Amino acid sequence: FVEPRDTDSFDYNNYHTLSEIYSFQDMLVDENPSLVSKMVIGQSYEGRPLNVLKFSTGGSNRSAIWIDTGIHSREWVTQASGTWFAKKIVTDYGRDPALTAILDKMDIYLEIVTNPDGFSYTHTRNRMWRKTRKPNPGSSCVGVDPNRNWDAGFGGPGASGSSCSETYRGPKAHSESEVKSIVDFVKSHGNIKAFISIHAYSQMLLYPYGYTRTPVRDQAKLNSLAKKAITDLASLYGTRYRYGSIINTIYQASGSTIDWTYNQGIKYSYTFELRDTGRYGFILPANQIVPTAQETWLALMAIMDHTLKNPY
Amino acid sequence: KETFVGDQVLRIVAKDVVQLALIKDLEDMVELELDVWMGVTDVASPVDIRVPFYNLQSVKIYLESQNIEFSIMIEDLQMLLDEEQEKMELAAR
Repeated sequence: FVEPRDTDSFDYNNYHTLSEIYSFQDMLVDENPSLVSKMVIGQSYEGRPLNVLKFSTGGSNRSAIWIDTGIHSREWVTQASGTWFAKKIVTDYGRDPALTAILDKMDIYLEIVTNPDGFSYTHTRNRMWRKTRKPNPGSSCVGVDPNRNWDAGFGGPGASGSSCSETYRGPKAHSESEVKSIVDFVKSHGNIKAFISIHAYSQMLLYPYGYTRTPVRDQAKLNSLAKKAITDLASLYGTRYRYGSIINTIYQASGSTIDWTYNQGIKYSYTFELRDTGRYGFILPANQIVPTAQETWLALMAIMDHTLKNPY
Repeated sequence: KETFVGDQVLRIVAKDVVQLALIKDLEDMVELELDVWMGVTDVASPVDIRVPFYNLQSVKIYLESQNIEFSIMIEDLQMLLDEEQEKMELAAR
């Protein structure tokens, strides 16, 4: 087996193990010390580091954009896309005027493997694993759905109270260290202006809320920006996305990530559901990783560009 | 290591809200050990469910008896996972 020597020779067209992604992150930091740094915002239940790449051109406590991929561990195309995004940011800074303008004013935080225990488990024991790996006292079923564990309508309809369910919400809000670490980071940072959580599949771009039918205050703006983002996305390969609030577009889901971030005052809170070929679900063939990442990047740029140009 | 030999992923399409409710009932049958990949939303959106091999017959009979349309999205999940694994190993060499 040959380890890639640098991030140029890293194979973006294939899926990678956790250790390969961790190595990639370290290489990217080593190669771009003035632009990228690695932060460890916490530890997973099994003691793995929760790494976040910080892309910054300087300044202190600049306004920032958060992107996370892979909170549902089995959705491998999301971690793979996150890796591609990281390389794209360092490649385009100084070349692409729009991204350069963003990074000259704002920082970008990227958590590529948001649920490392689950991700490792998908590689070693059960490819279909989606939850965290923390045992549930009194139950033989392990793990919590980290996208039902946030303090936003926690415990309401659209999440399960049964520890054996794939949508088990956990014993209390933020019980999972993978979630609590982001909560603590977002609160301590205090200046995050856009928060984008990336899932797969079913081709949707969603904004809050999921736990209530009450529209968010910024619904009109979020809706028009979502439309722009998915139009840009479709311009590359014609992939069609639906968009709207979680509750109106998919189903009622309580305790989800972006409902919490929106309630924290992060106006541009979005969640993606990436490409669905209609044949594989989230078991997307590796040759679709780069096209998926490329088209998603266009939508991300639309949201990031809007965030830069519309300060609040 | 858990394997998924013979497990299928069914893509189910509801004709109306009545069928949608029946699919929702199916989702809630815990004894079938279904893994809902894409849940019930609206009539326009398909529902994708991974069905363990040993429960395939029960699920298909349920769907057919209710006249609910479905197709097999993934014929044998483990075959797909084996291909994925093989590609990863080849790529790593």
